[in-house]
Amino acid sequence: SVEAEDLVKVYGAGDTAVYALDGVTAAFGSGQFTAIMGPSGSGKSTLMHCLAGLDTPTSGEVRIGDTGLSGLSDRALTLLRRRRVGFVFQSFNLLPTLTAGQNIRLPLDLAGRKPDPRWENEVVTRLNLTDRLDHRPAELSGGQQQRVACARALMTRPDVIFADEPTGNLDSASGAEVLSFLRSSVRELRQTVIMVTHDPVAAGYADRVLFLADGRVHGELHDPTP
Amino acid sequence: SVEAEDLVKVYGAGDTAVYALDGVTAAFGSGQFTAIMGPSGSGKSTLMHCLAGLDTPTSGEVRIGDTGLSGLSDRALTLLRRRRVGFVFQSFNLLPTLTAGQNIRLPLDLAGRKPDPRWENEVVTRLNLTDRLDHRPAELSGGQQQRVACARALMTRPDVIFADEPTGNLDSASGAEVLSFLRSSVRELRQTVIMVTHDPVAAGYADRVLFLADGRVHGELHDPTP
Ligand SMILES: Nc1ncnc2c1ncn2[C@@H]1O[C@H](COP(=O)(O)OP(=O)(O)OP(=O)(O)O)[C@@H](O)[C@H]1O
Ligand SMILES: Nc1ncnc2c1ncn2[C@@H]1O[C@H](COP(=O)(O)OP(=O)(O)OP(=O)(O)O)[C@@H](O)[C@H]1O
Ligand SMILES: [Mg+2]
Ligand SMILES: [Mg+2]
Repeated sequence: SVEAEDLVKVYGAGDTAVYALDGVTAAFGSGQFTAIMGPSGSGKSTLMHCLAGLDTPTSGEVRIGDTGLSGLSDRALTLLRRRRVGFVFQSFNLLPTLTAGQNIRLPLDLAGRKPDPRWENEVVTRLNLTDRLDHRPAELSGGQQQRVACARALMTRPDVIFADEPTGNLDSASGAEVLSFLRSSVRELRQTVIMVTHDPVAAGYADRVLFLADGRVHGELHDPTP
Repeated sequence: SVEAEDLVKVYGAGDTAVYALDGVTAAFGSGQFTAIMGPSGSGKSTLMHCLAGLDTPTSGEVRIGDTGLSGLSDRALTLLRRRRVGFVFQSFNLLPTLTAGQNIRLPLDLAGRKPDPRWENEVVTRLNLTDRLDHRPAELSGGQQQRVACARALMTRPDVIFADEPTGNLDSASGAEVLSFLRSSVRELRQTVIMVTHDPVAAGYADRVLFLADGRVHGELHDPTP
């Protein structure tokens, strides 16, 4: 599970200060799939990065499980993320010199863990990446890169998966595959999934939707499918 | 206008060869807004890059206006693109060391042309970028970066605008702004607009939709809104 308490993130200072987050409090439980929606620039990616320990808030607290992040050293934070967090970045962040297959296995390699061949096969097959594994990101389409980024986050079966607009570059069939994968991660593996999306169809896969605007939570919707 | 005749683009060779384009013929007239849809990996970005002269097809012909691209030197191709083409890239391709404002003006600067202050103000205001102009791409949200990429393509009022999934990272309000801008470029400025999208709502802004699959045109739909 993940918790945020009174998160504030300010860039700059004085009258050019940007309050990317302006007091966000929220809790995300195990086995819960939360979608986060809101206008461009409303703070969604900033919130995700703070929740995953990739960015430090100006003030406020984040907890992953019972571990508060603010007290941790960089090393401890890195180890915590490696063990417990998967992140699908809005801009993919694949390593250009590694193949798709190497990018997908990277978190396991860094954690010194062996891949589970059946799980790896499941992830690669359902995301339709089997014949692209030996290609580097520059040789992949935008949607293929996005699916590689998703596969990389799914491979370690982490406690928490953060997905920042994971279907923005995908056609509806590929998008549905990613979304059903995320939902079964929640239902079957009891993971916590937090997904930013602009797409109401994608939000419909979640158990609830949080609405962000101007760095604050503006509302919540439970069981979003009619 | 833009024309493609029997375009083929092959990557690799032998039995690992990938036919990104497998014989595409299409024409895009002035004052026409065409959407291109199709599954991830079907060749949409490859087609756009070949049509814009950013990539050389394995075989086949591309014409922009009455100028065939295959005979041109690199220098002539660069000048043609600079004068006549705007391109919104699927991965934005903003220069990280320039501010948003500098990125937006870059094509004009390279062409040695002065910005039209009223047009620049119109583009920046309607895309809601006014207070982000002094920030570099790393300080912008994903959607803000995408809007900067759109603004950069619109600034020179080129004959042809290629937009590769220009609303994938935008909420519906920002997306609608970009799409209505593209449509008025067609209606009022008689530009040719070719837009790749996965979003049926975005495709609804176009005059017609071309469907791509496995590197080939699989169908066409005119006046896609019901
Ligand atoms: N340099 C390359 N080497 C090998 N294959 C490539 C290369 N560049 C692209 N491809 C392949 O060509 C095919 C078409 O790619 P393209 O980027 O045109 O797809 P797309 O329709 O734009 O997909 P998306 O909707 O995911 O952006 C894909 O299967 C891709 O992996
Ligand atoms: N390093 C920075 N310096 C200044 N402002 C920043 C910086 N990083 C982000 N911002 C600003 O913080 C605000 C929130 O950004 P964020 O990336 O969280 O938005 P978002 O909700 O993810 O938007 P999108 O839907 O466009 O991806 C934006 O206005 C952005 O420009
Ligand atoms: Mg974002
Ligand atoms: Mg593409």
